Amino acid sequence: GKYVLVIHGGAGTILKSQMTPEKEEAYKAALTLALRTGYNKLMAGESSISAVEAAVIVMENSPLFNAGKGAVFTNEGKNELDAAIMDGSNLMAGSVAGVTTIKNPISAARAIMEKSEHVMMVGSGAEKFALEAGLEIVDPKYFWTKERWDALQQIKKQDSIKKINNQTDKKSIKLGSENHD
Amino acid sequence: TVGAVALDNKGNLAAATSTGGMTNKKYGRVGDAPLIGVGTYANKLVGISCTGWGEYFIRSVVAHDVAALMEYKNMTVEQAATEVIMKKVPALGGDGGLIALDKDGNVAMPFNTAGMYRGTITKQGKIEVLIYK
Repeated sequence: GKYVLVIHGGAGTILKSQMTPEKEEAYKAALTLALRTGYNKLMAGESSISAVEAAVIVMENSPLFNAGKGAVFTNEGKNELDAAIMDGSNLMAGSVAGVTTIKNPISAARAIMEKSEHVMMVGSGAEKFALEAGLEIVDPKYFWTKERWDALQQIKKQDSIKKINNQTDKKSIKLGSENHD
Repeated sequence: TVGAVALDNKGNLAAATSTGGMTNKKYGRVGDAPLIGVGTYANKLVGISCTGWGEYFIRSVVAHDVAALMEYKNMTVEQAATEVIMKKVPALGGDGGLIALDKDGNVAMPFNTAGMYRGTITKQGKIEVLIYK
């Protein structure tokens, strides 16, 4: 065993046939930056908690990934974000769900772990806590990207066609090609 | 969804996951990512971060399941992660993947979808980034 950091940027219907060379390069560059950023924390003697937070922030800030900027949209056209972090040495953990104004949800999860008596906080309460903890709060529009917005419109169109064809069973309502978290 | 698992020079593991969830999800829907033991988990043995069809990962309690197979059945990280992602989750009808890193620096990155954006870096700084199977 020789690895010190491993990352993912999501799983799903990711096909080479649907990927342009430029897009593939952009993904690889973003993943490489996330790895280097987390690795540099480790080499500076910082904790694994700091390393994973730093790596995830790189990917939250990239519009390429479904997290932070570039997140997918709810049925209502909103970005509702979730995140969690856990320290294996003491089983401490922090988690947020359903937040719409915290620029880096992973940092809110860490703040809950380190600066509150709780593990999980949701919605406006989590946002209030993040503000009090000094985290960056943004207008929900910050998370908007055309690609994800268009994907939502496409899926809603498909769903309405399915409803017309009376295909409304749970299985057939596949939530789009990106039917993955 | 994005995630990371790290092993620091004190031998401590940490796991982190962040997501926008699923396109067209209902208002207020929560997936596996923020649920400790489901999409994100770390103990002294292993750290895990998941990505997939959240509803099925929640029902399979995926991350803690991998850690439990290692702790109670002495499986390696590769065996445990593969068991859960390639057998248990599909058996329920879901799909996705995960990354796992154990206390000895061994990695597992199984997925049962067409692809998963993933990457590793060694103690010496050697990077590998992958996308497809």
